[in-house]
Amino acid sequence: KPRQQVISRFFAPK
Amino acid sequence: MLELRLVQGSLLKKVLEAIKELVTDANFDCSATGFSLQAMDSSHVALVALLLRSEGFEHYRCDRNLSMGMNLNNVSKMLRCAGNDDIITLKADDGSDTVTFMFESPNQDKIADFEMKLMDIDSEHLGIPEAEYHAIVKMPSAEFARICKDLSSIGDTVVISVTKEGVKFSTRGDIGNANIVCRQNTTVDKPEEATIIEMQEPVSLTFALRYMNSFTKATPLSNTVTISLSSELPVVVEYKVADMGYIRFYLAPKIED
Repeated sequence: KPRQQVISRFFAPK
Repeated sequence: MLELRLVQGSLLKKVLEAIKELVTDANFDCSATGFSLQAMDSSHVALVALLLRSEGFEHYRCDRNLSMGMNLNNVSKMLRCAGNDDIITLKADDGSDTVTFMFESPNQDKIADFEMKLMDIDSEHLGIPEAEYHAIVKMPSAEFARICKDLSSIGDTVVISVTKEGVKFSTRGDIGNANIVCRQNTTVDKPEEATIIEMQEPVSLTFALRYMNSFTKATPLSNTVTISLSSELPVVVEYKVADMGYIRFYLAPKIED
């Protein structure tokens, strides 16, 4: 089954 | 002191209906630029970014940058008390722990004040870098909503693939599988009925349909939706809010282990 990634993997805190 | 007057109050009603399923609590940020929000869903899989530019308001007064924490379900309860043709004004005093929604009927014969308690919300803003997308699909928003709804009766995930042939939405589940291909189509009566595919290179990504279906709650805001895809990046599903701004939904892709 494909694994769900999270948004913070792509966008860093400002 | 904050005072924002929106003649087309129905836009704010639709904005809340579009995001309240995805996000429970959020900070609304006011600055000279406009009224904005950035928030993640509780699983940190999707992010919503809203911008309503200050020029889009009939009156926009924001003396200093202000962040107002609100429970979106409660905001929605307040805004559902506004008529669709009402003018909506948001008011807040500096340092106040409440915000007031004022609803004026079009002929000014009914004026209502709803005061709502604000809340403290810890949230960090994420930097969303400008990206070059491999493919950008613009299509009727109702068509996209129909596709997401139809596919979610078959499977849990959708594979969105863009090739020279068009954009393909695929799913598979216990009972079988489904593929829907939309080709570029610009020979339509109205521009908002067109499907336009700009492809730099082919791209194929997998997403959870549950989130896609949640994004389509924004369909009443705009006749068209723009889906921007790049391999290794969250998809961006964008609905314009009249000519004053946008709601952008970002969704992290699923990957094979």
